[in-house]
Amino acid sequence: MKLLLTIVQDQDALPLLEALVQEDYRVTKLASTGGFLQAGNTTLLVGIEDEQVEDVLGIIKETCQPRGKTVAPLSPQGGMAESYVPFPVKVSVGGAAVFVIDVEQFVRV
Amino acid sequence: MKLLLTIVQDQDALPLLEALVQEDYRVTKLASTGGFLQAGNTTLLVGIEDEQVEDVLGIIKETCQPRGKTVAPLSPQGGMAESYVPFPVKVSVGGAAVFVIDVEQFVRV
Amino acid sequence: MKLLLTIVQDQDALPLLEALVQEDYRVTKLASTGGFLQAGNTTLLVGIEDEQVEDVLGIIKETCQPRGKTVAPLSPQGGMAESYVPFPVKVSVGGAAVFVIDVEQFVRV
Ligand SMILES: Nc1ncnc2c1ncn2[C@@H]1O[C@@H]2COP(=O)(O)O[C@H]3[C@@H](O)[C@H](n4cnc5c(N)ncnc54)O[C@@H]3COP(=O)(O)O[C@H]2[C@H]1O
Ligand SMILES: Nc1ncnc2c1ncn2[C@@H]1O[C@@H]2COP(=O)(O)O[C@H]3[C@@H](O)[C@H](n4cnc5c(N)ncnc54)O[C@@H]3COP(=O)(O)O[C@H]2[C@H]1O
Ligand SMILES: Nc1ncnc2c1ncn2[C@@H]1O[C@@H]2COP(=O)(O)O[C@H]3[C@@H](O)[C@H](n4cnc5c(N)ncnc54)O[C@@H]3COP(=O)(O)O[C@H]2[C@H]1O
Repeated sequence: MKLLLTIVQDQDALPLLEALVQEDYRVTKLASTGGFLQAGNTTLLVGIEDEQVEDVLGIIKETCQPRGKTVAPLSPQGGMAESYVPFPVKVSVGGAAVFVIDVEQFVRV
Repeated sequence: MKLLLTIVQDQDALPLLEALVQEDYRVTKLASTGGFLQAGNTTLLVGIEDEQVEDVLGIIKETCQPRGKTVAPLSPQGGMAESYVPFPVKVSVGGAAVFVIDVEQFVRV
Repeated sequence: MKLLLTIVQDQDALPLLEALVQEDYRVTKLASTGGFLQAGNTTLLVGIEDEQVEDVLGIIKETCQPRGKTVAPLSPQGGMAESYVPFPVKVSVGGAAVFVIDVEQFVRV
């Protein structure tokens, strides 16, 4: 068994969740925050059989879109002073970051 | 060391947490949402020594109950139209879904 | 690749997040709750290359402080009655609990 820990943009979370449930996959959703943009995003936990990894990665690729996000200038905070940007910056945010983790044992109670 | 990522129903979360703390186990709680019922549930992180896995699984089995939940009919949404159910459906929700993951290194600061 | 699942005290979470982002590391933040103190803390997910583990652990050690926390007496609840403490107790909370987990595959969409 594998656990796919999948971080996606909020606007893709529900369509992805529905696409996975529609294909009989089990999914758990956690609200999360991106460290760089300090904006909300979504972390999904998807536990699947080893041979289903490619199929689920395919559903994620179809549903989640990379987007450019414009970021207001960060004010200089403590150690960040030298990376202070005086004008808006465009940051490209990927569609999804997926960590495939091996599950030694899965138990349903 | 193993990390038990344990998804339980909200009503079993606190009794389970207390039972584990009572036995000297360390536990961290995350609020989560089930993908299918879109209802709140609880994800617990329990980091334990390898030889404690059976003991902790025993505590989970004693504390967490499977339950039948009646689900209001899902309205047809986009791709879900063909699974639209015009009357309430009973879904059986397990007591717990437990993923046992190997921890390569554990560091306390 | 490794995923560092790092549980820290709330007051260290933002300084740690900024220190990691400053060093070009990617970080995702989850709000969590400690099982024993039932008080809010923060769980960070940091996905890094294998050879970066020591560097990131060093940043965590510099930023996160162990602290003593005074806990109001717990009232006897159900099975906890024998551990009822009639006066405030000092509990030492570590700076961070870090689980290093192996990532079989990392996919960016
Ligand atoms: N230290 C840094 N320096 C310069 N640019 C940085 C940076 N950290 C992030 N970025 C850029 O900003 C985007 C948003 O990052 P954020 O941390 O808000 O939101 C991230 C984060 O929550 C999560 N994530 C991605 N890779 C991760 C990893 N290796 N570990 C943990 N979380 C990760 O996925 C979200 C989207 O990541 P993505 O890479 O597509 O897109 C990132 C990346 O293009
Ligand atoms: N492999 C896995 N990966 C990630 N998370 C997992 C998981 N297996 C279980 N979970 C989590 O545990 C909760 C209970 O799952 P259980 O299978 O007992 O009980 C499930 C199951 O009986 C049924 N169900 C879930 N997904 C389904 C689907 N795609 N098709 C049909 N029935 C589904 O509805 C109940 C509630 O599901 P819900 O999603 O709300 O909530 C799920 C989900 O949050
Ligand atoms: N193996 C593990 N698995 C999952 N999560 C883990 C973990 N080790 C630590 N944590 C997380 O890190 C927080 C700080 O743990 P620490 O051991 O430094 O500091 C702990 C420890 O000194 C003490 N403590 C925790 N559980 C205890 C127990 N069952 N019996 C006695 N003391 C306990 O109270 C402090 C606060 O604990 P709290 O639960 O509120 O918050 C914990 C918990 O959220």
